[in-house]
Order: sequence, then structure tokens, then C-alpha cells
Amino acid sequence: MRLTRLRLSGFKSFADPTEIELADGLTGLVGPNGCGKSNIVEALRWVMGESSARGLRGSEMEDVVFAGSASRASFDVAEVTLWIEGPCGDIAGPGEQVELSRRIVRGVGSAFRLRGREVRARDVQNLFSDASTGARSAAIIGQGEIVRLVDVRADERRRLLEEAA
Amino acid sequence: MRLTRLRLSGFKSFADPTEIELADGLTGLVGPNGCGKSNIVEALRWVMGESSARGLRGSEMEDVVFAGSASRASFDVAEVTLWIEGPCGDIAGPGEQVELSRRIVRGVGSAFRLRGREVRARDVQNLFSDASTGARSAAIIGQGEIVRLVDVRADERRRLLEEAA
Amino acid sequence: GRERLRSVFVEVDRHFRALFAQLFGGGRAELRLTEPEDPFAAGLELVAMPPGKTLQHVSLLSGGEKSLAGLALVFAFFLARPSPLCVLDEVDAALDDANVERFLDVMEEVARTTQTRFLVVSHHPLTMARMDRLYGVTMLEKGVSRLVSVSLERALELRATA
Amino acid sequence: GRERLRSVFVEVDRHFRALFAQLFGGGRAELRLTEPEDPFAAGLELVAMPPGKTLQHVSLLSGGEKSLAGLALVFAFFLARPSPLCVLDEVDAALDDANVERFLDVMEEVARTTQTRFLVVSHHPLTMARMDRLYGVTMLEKGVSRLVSVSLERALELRATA
Ligand SMILES: Nc1ncnc2c1ncn2[C@@H]1O[C@H](COP(=O)(O)OP(=O)(O)OP(=O)(O)O)[C@@H](O)[C@H]1O
Ligand SMILES: Nc1ncnc2c1ncn2[C@@H]1O[C@H](COP(=O)(O)OP(=O)(O)OP(=O)(O)O)[C@@H](O)[C@H]1O
Ligand SMILES: [Mg+2]
Ligand SMILES: [Mg+2]
Repeated sequence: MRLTRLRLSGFKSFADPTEIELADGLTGLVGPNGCGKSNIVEALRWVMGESSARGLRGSEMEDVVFAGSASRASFDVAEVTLWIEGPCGDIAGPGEQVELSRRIVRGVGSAFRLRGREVRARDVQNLFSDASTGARSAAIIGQGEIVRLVDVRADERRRLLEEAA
Repeated sequence: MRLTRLRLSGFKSFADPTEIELADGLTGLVGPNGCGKSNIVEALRWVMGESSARGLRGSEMEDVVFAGSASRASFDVAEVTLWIEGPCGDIAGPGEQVELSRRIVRGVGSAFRLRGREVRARDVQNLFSDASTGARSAAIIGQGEIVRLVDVRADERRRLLEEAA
Repeated sequence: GRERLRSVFVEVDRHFRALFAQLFGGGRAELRLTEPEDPFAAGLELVAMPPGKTLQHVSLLSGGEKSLAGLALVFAFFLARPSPLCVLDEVDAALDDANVERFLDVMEEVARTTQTRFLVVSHHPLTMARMDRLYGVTMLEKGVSRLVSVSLERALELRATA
Repeated sequence: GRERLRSVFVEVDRHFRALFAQLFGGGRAELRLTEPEDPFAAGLELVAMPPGKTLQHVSLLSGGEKSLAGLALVFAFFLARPSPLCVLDEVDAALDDANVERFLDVMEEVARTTQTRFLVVSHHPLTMARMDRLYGVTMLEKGVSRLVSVSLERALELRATA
């Protein structure tokens, strides 16, 4: 499985549709404080099935919808799309690209679509935990988390091991 | 009240007696990872009455005693001395320098001495909370704590205000 | 008791608003007691809006923005109730260069105004450059710390040792 | 179930020891299950001794040392169970220059070995310099983020903007 591209639209500070290519090797994300780098990391987590608003620094899931700025009104919809390249189970054949997207509407809630068909959050989380890349697995280290890994209690750390097993 | 000098002996990685002058203005403490900078900050906290071992990254208070290195055996005693310059209540007159020290002996426990006489931890904590410089007051920001101030719950933050009032 | 806590609150809030605007180069913020009638039972809430952005829960701020907001609060306490010493351990770790400069300007001003002595631990060259003096902590003998006065050049050299 | 967890544990531990030694330029460390007989009920403990120092509780390590130990653990999971993507958000914030270089060497090696794609958020010039490509995130219109491909020169310029 490969993850090839990510698209954010109305997600946190990314009001306008923004695409980022996930190519081979090491890709760096740079910029001043508060410009949106961690928001991109969270968009990835979110589309991969993150179920906790607190895990995205919010108090409710709707906090991910663009809340406006001094120059723009807030939005009602946020959407993130991730392109997955197979082979990937029966989701995608070798070299085939499929779209996974998550969309949230204020006052309505969020929904996932895979290859155009609606799927449950559980299905998305399972899809990624098989490859050990999921919203909460060892593969996304959020800001401030690397030190916490060492300070955290032993049983929490073992759960990381379980998710990898 | 002024704090003019700090001396560490057998405290954490400072096996040999080490003195640091606390002069006017801004004093910088630099050096590579793990060389002992935060240990100095904790020595100050400790001599000012820090009562929690966890607040000093340890699991018990004896963790502050030099535990040895590849080239040296561990110690049994750790001592930190702080020089206070008055005026400071009835502790020190204007311009007068007095010594506050804390000493811990493995298997025995720790003791405070002010002007040569033994005092209780409570007395030391009170001495500093009056000037709003205490082991846990707003005047010592440990590594990683500045972000926690914003993330912490509202009632914890109010306690900071109380300590300052 | 209650009156004194309330008056400290008002004073800290006044300084906090000014410091926030200075550290963020604009924007606005304030402190709030969740129960204005009973400060001892209340929580101390933070409301913060960086320049050009929308007012939201402070939890949504970035790592650097939270550091600045935290510094505004710490310095606000300081201006309200000065202290002989202020120790800051790597408070600039999450700040970009522009924000480090703003933090340093504010810290210098607080030091001048309140005559407070500062002890600042940092890996940042810009921070080191603003100090009145530098102490280098070394471990030439592994596991054993030593302290030595260093110049800025030497401090920058020490940073680069492998 | 239990056998598979135990074998993953053995594999992760093996990688962890090697990576720790690489990131610290020596020293030793290991992982331990608090209940070797029942891995599902056990805790995963870390034992770490930087070079020349004494074996102590990991809580006593410095901010930079904890970051390195955490990275050794993360990369150990990766080598045991490769993943198509690894995202690291400012994991080098507490590292001095020497340790950043060691972190980058190890990350490059893991990327080569496992064919994993990395997305690395950082303020550190040394880290930016090792990337295969850089995306700059900007807010020219305040409160609205945009993404743009940038060169290393431009990225370093962006760092210095006030
Ligand atoms: N729903 C939203 N609508 C608009 N803006 C938002 C929303 N949620 C968060 N933000 C803004 O996004 C900004 C945080 O962005 P982010 O955490 O990605 O910054 P960063 O680039 O990682 O910075 P740092 O280098 O300080 O970590 C905050 O200023 C916050 O106000
Ligand atoms: N009782 C002790 N005896 C000997 N060494 C100790 C003791 N307690 C802690 N140490 C050592 O002190 C070191 C930590 O020092 P400290 O936290 O001051 O580093 P630092 O200079 O702040 O580094 P960083 O820049 O990474 O934050 C650790 O390597 C730890 O092993
Ligand atoms: Mg960030
Ligand atoms: Mg430190």
C-alpha cells in the first residue's frame, strides 16, 4: 500500500482546497508558528479515522471546520481526501489509485467514503491498522508526543506494541 | 530580597561542588543535551522547598543524590546552598547575605538549615511564597511547562493566581 | 482574602492583554474567572485570538502560539507581583525566529522594569546572543557536570559539537 | 495471539537496542515486559543508560535524551512492522545540533531500508537541509493557510521573517 496524495478543503486553517503530494523519500513541511503545519498532520489523522476531538486539539469534532478569519466568514463543511495506491487487500489492485474521503457538515456530523461508497469509521480504522498506519498507531507522531512516549505509563506503551502486532 | 549565588554538591549529575553566580540582568545557561542544565534549575527548586520527587523527575527524593557514572561510584549525600541577600523580613538585614541549604543523606532523609539553624520545609516554602518565588510558584518555568500552562485545566491555572496573591 | 485575589486578577489581566499584543504583534486576549463572584472556587480561563484569526478555544492554537500565550501569562504575573528571580527552562523551544525576537524584547523589558534577575536555559543562538553573560554546562568527564563561563562564540561552538 | 505479541516484542526490542546505541553514539537500553508470561496484561518498560552514565529510571533523562529514546522506540516499531507512511511533527524540537544529525542519519537509513515515505515537520535548518523536497506553509492572508513548494534557500528565508 502507498499513500500518494492528500487534499484539504475547509479543514481548520485550510479554507481553500489544498493538495500535498506524498512522494518517495523525505518530505519536509516548514513555515512560521501557527501557519498550519500541524493542521496538515491532523488532517491525515482525521481522514484515517481519528475518533477523538481532543486528539485533534478540539473540544468537539466540528472544531475542524474552518471557523473564519478576520477577512472571511466561517464554513459549514470540511473535507479531506487521501489517495491510496494498491496493492491494498481487495480495496485496490497493484498500482491502482482509490480515494478515501471524510466530510463533516456542521450540525450534521461526519461521513466516510471509500471508492465512492459510504463506509463506517470502524472500516477505515481497520483498513489502516492492518498496515500499522492508523490515526493512533505508531506511524504518526504529533507535536510534543515523542517525549511523552518515554514519560507515559508502561501499560499505555504496551498498547502501542499491540497495535503494531 | 535578592538571590545571589547557588552551590550544588553531589546533586544529580553535579558530583563535584559547583557554584553559579546569580547576577543582575539576564544569565544564560547553555550546553548539549543531557549535560545538566535542567538539573541546575531543579537544584534551585529543591533548595526552595520542592516536596515532590516527581516534580524533579524522580520516583523518590533520594534520586537527586549523585548516582555515579562509568568512572565514579555513587554518593550518599547531596547538598545545595542558596545565598539570600536582604532585606528579607527578619531573616536578613539590608545587604546582609545569609545561607539557606538543604541536604539529603541516603536512607536518612533531607534537612534544611537557614543561618546555621535547622528549619522545617514549611518555613522555607513560606519564606519564598511571600516574595512569590517558590519551588512551585510562577517564577520557575521548567522544561515543557510553558505549553502546559495553556493546556492545563482552568482550576489549576487559578491556583497559580492564588500563589501570586 | 477575596478582594485581594480579585484585585490581583484584574492587575494580571491588564498586563496579560498588553503582553499578548506585544508577543503576537497584535491580536487580543483576556483572562476570565469562571465564577466572578467567588474567585477562590473559580477557574482561570484564557481567551486568545492571534492577529487576523478567529476567536477559538486556546487548545486549537499551535505549539508556538501556546508558548507565547503562556509567556504572556507568566510575565503578567511577574509585572503584578515582582519576584527576585525568574528561571525559564527552554521556553523558546517551539518558537520560530521571529517569535524568539519578540519574546526576547518582552523579557528584556520586564527585566528592566522589575529589576528581576533572569536565568534562561536555551539552545537558541538568538537567545544566547541577548544574554548579559553565559554559563556553559559540560560533561567532559561523562556523567559528571561542570560549569564554566563562556563567551558567545564558545557557546555557539559548543552547540555544534558532535 | 500471545505468541505473536511476544515475537513482535522480541523483534522491536532487538531493533530498539541497536537504534538506541546509534542515536546516543553508545550506551545501552532494552525493553522489558513487566509480566513476561502474560504480554497482554503487561506494561512495556524502558531501561536506558546513555554512554558513560549510570542506569537509572528513564524519567530522570533530559528533554533531548527522552526525545532520542522515544525516536529509538518509534523507529524500532517501524523496522519490525513497516508502514507506508511515517509522519513526525517537530520531534527534533529538544535536540541539540549533534543529536539532530544522528536523528537524521537514522531516519535516512530507516527510509532506505523500509521504503517508507516520511513527512517531517521541523523548524530546524539541519533537518530541512536533509529533505528530498520542501513544502512551505504560509498565511499571507491571515488565518488562511496555503501550501507552496519551496527551495532550501527560501525555506531558510521564511524562518527569519518577522
Ligand atoms: N477550525 C479552524 N478554523 C480556522 N483556523 C483554525 C481552526 N482550527 C485551528 N485553526 C488555527 O490554526 C492555527 C494552528 O495551526 P498549526 O497548529 O497547524 O500551526 P503550526 O504551523 O503547526 O505552528 P507551530 O510551528 O507553532 O507548531 C491556529 O492559529 C488556529 O487558530
Ligand atoms: N542522581 C543522578 N546522578 C547522576 N546523574 C543524574 C542523576 N539524576 C539525573 N542524572 C543525569 O542528568 C542528566 C539530565 O540532565 P539535565 O536534564 O540537566 O540535562 P539538560 O542539560 O537539561 O539537557 P536537555 O538540553 O536535553 O534538556 C541525565 O542524563 C541523567 O542521567
Ligand atoms: Mg505545530
Ligand atoms: Mg533540560
